Amino acid sequence: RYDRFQDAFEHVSTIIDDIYKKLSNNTSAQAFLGPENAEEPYLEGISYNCIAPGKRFRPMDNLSGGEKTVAALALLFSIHSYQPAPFFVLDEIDAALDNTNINRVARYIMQETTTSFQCIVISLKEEFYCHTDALIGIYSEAGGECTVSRTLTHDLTQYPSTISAAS
Amino acid sequence: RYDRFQDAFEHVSTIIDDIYKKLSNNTSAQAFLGPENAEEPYLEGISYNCIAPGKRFRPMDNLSGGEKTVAALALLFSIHSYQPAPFFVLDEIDAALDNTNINRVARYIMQETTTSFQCIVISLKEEFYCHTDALIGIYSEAGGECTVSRTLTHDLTQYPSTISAAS
Amino acid sequence: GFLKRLELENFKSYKGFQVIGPFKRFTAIIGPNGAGKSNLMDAISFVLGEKTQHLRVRNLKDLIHGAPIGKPVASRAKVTAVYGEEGDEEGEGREEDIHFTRIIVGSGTEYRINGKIVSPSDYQHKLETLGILIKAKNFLVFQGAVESIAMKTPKERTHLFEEIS
Amino acid sequence: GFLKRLELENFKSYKGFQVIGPFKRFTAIIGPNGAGKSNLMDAISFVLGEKTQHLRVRNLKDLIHGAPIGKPVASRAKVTAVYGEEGDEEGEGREEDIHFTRIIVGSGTEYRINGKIVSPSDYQHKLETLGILIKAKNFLVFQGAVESIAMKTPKERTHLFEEIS
Ligand SMILES: Nc1ncnc2c1ncn2[C@@H]1O[C@H](COP(=O)(O)OP(=O)(O)OP(=O)(O)O)[C@@H](O)[C@H]1O
Ligand SMILES: Nc1ncnc2c1ncn2[C@@H]1O[C@H](COP(=O)(O)OP(=O)(O)OP(=O)(O)O)[C@@H](O)[C@H]1O
Ligand SMILES: [Mg+2]
Ligand SMILES: [Mg+2]
Repeated sequence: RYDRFQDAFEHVSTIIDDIYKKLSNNTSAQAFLGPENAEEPYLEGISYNCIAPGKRFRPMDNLSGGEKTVAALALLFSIHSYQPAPFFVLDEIDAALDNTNINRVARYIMQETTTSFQCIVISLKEEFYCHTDALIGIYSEAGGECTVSRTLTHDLTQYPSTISAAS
Repeated sequence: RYDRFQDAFEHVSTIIDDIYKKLSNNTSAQAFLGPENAEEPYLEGISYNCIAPGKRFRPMDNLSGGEKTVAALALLFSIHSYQPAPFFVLDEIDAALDNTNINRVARYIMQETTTSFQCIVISLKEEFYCHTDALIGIYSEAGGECTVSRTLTHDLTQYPSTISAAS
Repeated sequence: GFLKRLELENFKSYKGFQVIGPFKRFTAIIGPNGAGKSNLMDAISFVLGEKTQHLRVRNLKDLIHGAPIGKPVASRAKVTAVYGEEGDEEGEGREEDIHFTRIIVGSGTEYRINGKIVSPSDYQHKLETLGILIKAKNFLVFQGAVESIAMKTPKERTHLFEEIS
Repeated sequence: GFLKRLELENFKSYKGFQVIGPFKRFTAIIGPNGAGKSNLMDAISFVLGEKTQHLRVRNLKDLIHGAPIGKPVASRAKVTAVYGEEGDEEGEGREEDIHFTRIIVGSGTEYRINGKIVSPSDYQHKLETLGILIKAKNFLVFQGAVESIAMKTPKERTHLFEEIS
């Protein structure tokens, strides 16, 4: 039981820095997980700290809304790499992100979906969903007493990649 | 004390429906506030219900993220009309809104700022801030050990209104 | 493997029988406020065994189309997730496809794999062999919940590691 | 009346003395993640008397520029809100302008109106005559908090009405 915990912790804490650098698109970004009790990490808590590019070490509650979202995604993706579920479902994770960070997160997901997982995202921002392979549009049928949802599917792979256009 | 409470409650509950209709840009939308104890409303709670255009009465926790934001703004603006502060400061209230609702909320604020209050909004979405009179751009100066914020101001009133172009 | 498509029957705002998909490697669900995007995520969470409090309802019956306005259209609601292996993105009905189905019947639910009724623990076990662990909470992020992943307390983080190990 | 401009001195990420403005009738604050937009809202909340827990810090000293990395650049931080009457949007220094100032000194704060030190209750009282009631919470919406306004419990709503009446 302790060995498995140690194994998970070591895997995630070595990979998180790399993922955070990729998500921030900046090698000076740093992320690290540290046990409060080095001997027996499962007894106490685990601290998490991110250093956004160009800034120094400061407590996590000091981050802005968008910076917290990027830090959260770094942790989510690194935990996933230890215990890989085949797909993600992410509901409006881009709400607090500016366009630069939207682009970075979308590119990261784009790269990872070709190699390691499937991703289904719900988004209101074109800057985010223009990077996907397919769109499922939901609309509500008029008239009824309550919402009746209908869907339309649109395959984006038939178009030249927007990425090269958007870069 | 009771009279003042009654006064506030009556003012807000008569105006909220009108404001919600304006924010939804639809006369079939409805919003109402109801005391749980009609004799003495200050003793019990006050319920709040919104009926989005084209839907029937259903509990508030059934609303989607964007629908909750519009309902919240209707309540905020109606309370304001009873106890008018001279200005609002709203931090990324557009995060859960789709472009249609962004447009509606921005137009409502635009109209109200010419007559009844000043409004300062923080936003990441061009669809929202293109409707304002002035932009204050914040950027962080490179190089320091911690974030150093600087500002640039840009007066939009000198350009032809984007609204007539965007309508 | 990956999720190929969903089949919904009277689940939340999805009236009648509807097939949603095909899902590609990177798929976006888009549409106006209140159209039913998060309801689709609820359908995926439901079919994988998620508890009702994470599906934004008080009890299972509220998941049936029409229930919030007191007019449920049926006594049952059903979701099927069709899970397939790589390479046969468009291949319909390949024999390796696994159909996971969860059905609301009365106040309980029924679980089926490829049409055959199974016990909840067998259902969960089959999902775990594919790496789908609802308990680990490492692949579903609900609306408005992303920032809180970074802001857990140190103790909560330890608990997270316990779940995945 | 309306808010004409702000003057910040070593407040959060705003180093040194900076004038922000002029604010028009409808003004947007824009910029990348982490640039300092919400810090500007904190400056407005602070100068109007908001408590530290709504300013995202544990104690007042953390509001001084540099404090989160252990290198505060000064022992004081200051915010002044210049409030003016309609019609003189661009008019500098009209005699009717009111300068509300709040200064962090040591572990307490000092309040000034037009440069003269006043008691916290006189300060609050003057703001109330202009319709600015921090307690009523009817004009400041912090990041991520808008939906919760609609989802208050019935009792919380009654309390809201008590505050504004
Ligand atoms: N059992 C049900 N039967 C019919 N309609 C339902 C049912 N449950 C929820 N709804 C309706 O579904 C709608 C909400 O859908 P959902 O939360 O999926 O929206 P959304 O597309 O995610 O919107 P947003 O972009 O605002 O987050 C509501 O209008 C709600 O009334
Ligand atoms: N006392 C301080 N001195 C220096 N920097 C500070 C201080 N307090 C906070 N900061 C920094 O200010 C930044 C946060 O700014 P803020 O929350 O205003 O960002 P924002 O522009 O609102 O971003 P977002 O769009 O992500 O919400 C953080 O990087 C934080 O480290
Ligand atoms: Mg939603
Ligand atoms: Mg912010």
